[in-house]
Amino acid sequence: MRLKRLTLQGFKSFADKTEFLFDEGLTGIIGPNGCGKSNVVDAVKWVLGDQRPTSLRGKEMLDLIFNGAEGRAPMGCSEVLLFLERAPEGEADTRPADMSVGRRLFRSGESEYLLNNQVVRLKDVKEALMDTGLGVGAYSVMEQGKIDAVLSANPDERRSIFDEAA
Amino acid sequence: MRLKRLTLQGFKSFADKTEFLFDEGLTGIIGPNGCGKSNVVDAVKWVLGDQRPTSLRGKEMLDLIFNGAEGRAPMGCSEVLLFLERAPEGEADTRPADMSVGRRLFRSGESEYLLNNQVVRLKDVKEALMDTGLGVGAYSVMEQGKIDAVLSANPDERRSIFDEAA
Amino acid sequence: SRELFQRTFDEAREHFQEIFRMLFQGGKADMELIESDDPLEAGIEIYAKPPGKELRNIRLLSGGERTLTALAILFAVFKVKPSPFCILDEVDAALDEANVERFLRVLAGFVEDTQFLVVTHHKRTMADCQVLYGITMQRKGISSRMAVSLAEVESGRVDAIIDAP
Amino acid sequence: SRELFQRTFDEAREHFQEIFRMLFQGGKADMELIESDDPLEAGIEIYAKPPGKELRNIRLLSGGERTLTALAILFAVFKVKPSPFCILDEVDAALDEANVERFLRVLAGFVEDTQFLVVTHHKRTMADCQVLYGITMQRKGISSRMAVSLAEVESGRVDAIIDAP
Ligand SMILES: Nc1ncnc2c1ncn2[C@@H]1O[C@H](COP(=O)(O)OP(=O)(O)OP(=O)(O)O)[C@@H](O)[C@H]1O
Ligand SMILES: Nc1ncnc2c1ncn2[C@@H]1O[C@H](COP(=O)(O)OP(=O)(O)OP(=O)(O)O)[C@@H](O)[C@H]1O
Ligand SMILES: [Mg+2]
Ligand SMILES: [Mg+2]
Repeated sequence: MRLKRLTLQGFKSFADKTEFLFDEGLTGIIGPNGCGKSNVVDAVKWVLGDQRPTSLRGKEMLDLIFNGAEGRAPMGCSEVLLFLERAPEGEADTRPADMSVGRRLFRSGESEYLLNNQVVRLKDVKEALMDTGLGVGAYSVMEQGKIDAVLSANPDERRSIFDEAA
Repeated sequence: MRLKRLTLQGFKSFADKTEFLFDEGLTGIIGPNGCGKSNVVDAVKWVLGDQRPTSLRGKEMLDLIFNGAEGRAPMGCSEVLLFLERAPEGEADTRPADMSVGRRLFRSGESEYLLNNQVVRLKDVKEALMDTGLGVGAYSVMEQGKIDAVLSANPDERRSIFDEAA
Repeated sequence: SRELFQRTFDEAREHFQEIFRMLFQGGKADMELIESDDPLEAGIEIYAKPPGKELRNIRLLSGGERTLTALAILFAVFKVKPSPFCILDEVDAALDEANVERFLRVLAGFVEDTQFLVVTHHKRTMADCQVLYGITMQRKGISSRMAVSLAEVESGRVDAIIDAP
Repeated sequence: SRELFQRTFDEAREHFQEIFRMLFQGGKADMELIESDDPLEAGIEIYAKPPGKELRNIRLLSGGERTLTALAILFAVFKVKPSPFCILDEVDAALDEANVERFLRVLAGFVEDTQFLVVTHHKRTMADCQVLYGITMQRKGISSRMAVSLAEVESGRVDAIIDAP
């Protein structure tokens, strides 16, 4: 399974639709302080099912919707789409290789979950992601400023890092 | 009051006697990871009276004595000396401008405190430092990896930063 | 289950020892699973001895040494059950040039089976990326993306973009 | 005493607003002393609005923006009761080139009355130091010091020293 493309629109500081193409190997994101790099990281976590606003550096989910800049009003919806290519699971697997998951959040607080452009239930997206090996906790994020925590944590707290892999 | 010179011997990774001269303005310390820069910071904190091994990244005070390297045995004593120049407190002040404080720690756990090269009690050093404006908490250290704490602390914890200045 | 945890731990421990040696170009590290009724004792103990140095409490390690040791643990666990995708957000922040180089060499060992999204300020890390996206806020408060070539980064022609908002 | 704390706070608050504006070249910040019987509410609340951006929860600030905001607080408190001496250990670690520049400009305002000991990996910070000491471990595990000139740092002739053990 490989990631192909990520689009953000109305997600945090990405007011306008912005697209990133993933490559084999290392895809680099660079730029000055505060320009939005970690926001791209948050977008990937969010579209892959992260439900906790604190893990996305927010206080509440509505913090994820673009809420204005000089000369630009807040937006009503945040949308992130992730396009990926599945690896075939044997010769009997006749499903199309291309697949996409998406997520929207509206100012009303309502959420929408997308699978191959269709609005579905959250559990449908979760199941599809699990199949491709991208379920929650199945991919790794090593976060800015949080690397040291595995050493500064007490011995008991460190277990949780292993629990996820077990 | 201005700092003039710092010497370390047997303090953490500084086995041999090493001297630093302070300038007006900014005195820079550079070097690769793990070479000893933060150890110099710890030495200044220690000689100015810091009594907590944890604040010097150790588990116990004996962690401060050079305890060996390839081809070099542990040492029996850690010594840091700080030489400074006092500002005269008015015309009646006839004390010499130059002054030094020092501190030694031996493997036995015993400590020695020095003022102008004489072994004195800890409280004599503390009083002399207070006079020059360098008492505990009177100088600032902004520590590696700890800057963010003032923001990540909860509102109540932040008060302590102001308490020191009040 | 307890058995599964033990197997995961043993495998991670082996990877940790090896990755640590690669990141430090020598030295020795270990992790120990301490079972105890005393919750203050139980858990995972970490030992790290950089080359040429004695084994000491990990609190005495330098900032950069702690980053390398932590990365060795995180990648060791990752290697037990590698995912197809991994995000690194400025994990190289505390490393000097030589250690960034060693970190990238370890990263290269994972690239065959895993796609990495890497946020970085280090030019040496940028040099190893297949593609580079520069994020800017040309209109204040609004992020936009531009593709950036490594040649542009190294010539300093994008310094205004990668370093100044 | 409560009165002394309030005066210290008010003075620090004024410095904070000014230093923040210098570090961000604009924007707006404030701190509020919240008295409350509820210990979860009481304490010091921080507000930070970088230029061109809306005021948001400080958790949404970027890593570099958090560093600048924290430095503004720490220097504001320092300014209330400046000491003759101050140590900075890699406080510029999370800052890009442009922000290091702004930080150094603020630092320059304190240099008249305070001596600073500055540990750094940033060449731009080194350029502002009156004297530079390179620390090395030519014999493994043993630190030694050598004086280093800025010309040597910039020519790369000491890269082997400042970057590789
Ligand atoms: N809902 C939102 N709407 C608009 N802007 C937002 C929103 N949430 C966060 N931001 C802005 O995004 C910015 C943070 O971006 P981000 O953390 O991605 O920066 P960064 O590029 O990682 O920087 P650094 O190199 O300092 O870590 C903040 O300035 C914040 O104000
Ligand atoms: N008592 C001791 N005897 C000998 N060496 C010691 C002692 N205590 C600590 N050390 C060594 O000092 C080193 C740490 O030095 P320090 O923290 O000053 O590095 P640094 O130059 O600040 O590096 P970085 O840039 O990564 O922060 C460690 O490798 C540690 O093993
Ligand atoms: Mg960031
Ligand atoms: Mg250090």
